[in-house]
Amino acid sequence: RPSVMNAFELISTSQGLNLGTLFEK
Amino acid sequence: MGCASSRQFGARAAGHVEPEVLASDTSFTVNEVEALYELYKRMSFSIIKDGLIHKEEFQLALFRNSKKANLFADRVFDLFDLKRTGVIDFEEFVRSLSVFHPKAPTSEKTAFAFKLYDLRGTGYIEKEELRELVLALLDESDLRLSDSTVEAIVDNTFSQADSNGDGKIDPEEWEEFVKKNPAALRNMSLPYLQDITMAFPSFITRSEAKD
Repeated sequence: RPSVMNAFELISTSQGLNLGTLFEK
Repeated sequence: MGCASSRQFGARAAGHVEPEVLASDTSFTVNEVEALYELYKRMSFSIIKDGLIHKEEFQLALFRNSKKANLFADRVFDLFDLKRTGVIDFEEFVRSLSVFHPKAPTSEKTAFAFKLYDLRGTGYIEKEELRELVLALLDESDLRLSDSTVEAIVDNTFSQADSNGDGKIDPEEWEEFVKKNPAALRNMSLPYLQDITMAFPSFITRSEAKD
């Protein structure tokens, strides 16, 4: 059920929050 | 400014602080700080060649696109800009990225994420802010959810986190929430930072030669 999705977990998948891309050449 | 590493480093680095000082204040080793300088140089000379990271340069490194406006990237940039100058210097870069080191204390990651989500800087995460964050995430992804589903997700998560039910999430409630939901902090640890000396080995070669 979508309502059990955790909003903060969802947000943490944001591209803008995933700084790992800074290290990809 | 006596040692070889500060000559190699200091004068060129805006916001320069000795790598040894940065290493002792953060989760990085001296070698890791030096390797980070390679990344910093690349970012800070990518568009505006002044040795400082401007928002467009940050966006370019994150999205391969300097014009891509994004709420999350804006928030991260603003939090990295510790001196509130509108740009990120090397000291700010290292001190802020340190929070993302796998070895950094969870308390630092928890506090950083709280500030990130406290959009209006009131000291609380409010439901409207959580809604705004979810909508921004949906906007940047291909995920499409109905308004009622978004409300259900926001309401459900908010009520889990707002344990005293006063309509806002305070830092203590946030700490409890992330203890129970560690996946909410997943993006706050970057394995790359532990391997940074491997990603930018050129500096290390020079450091070893120097020793």
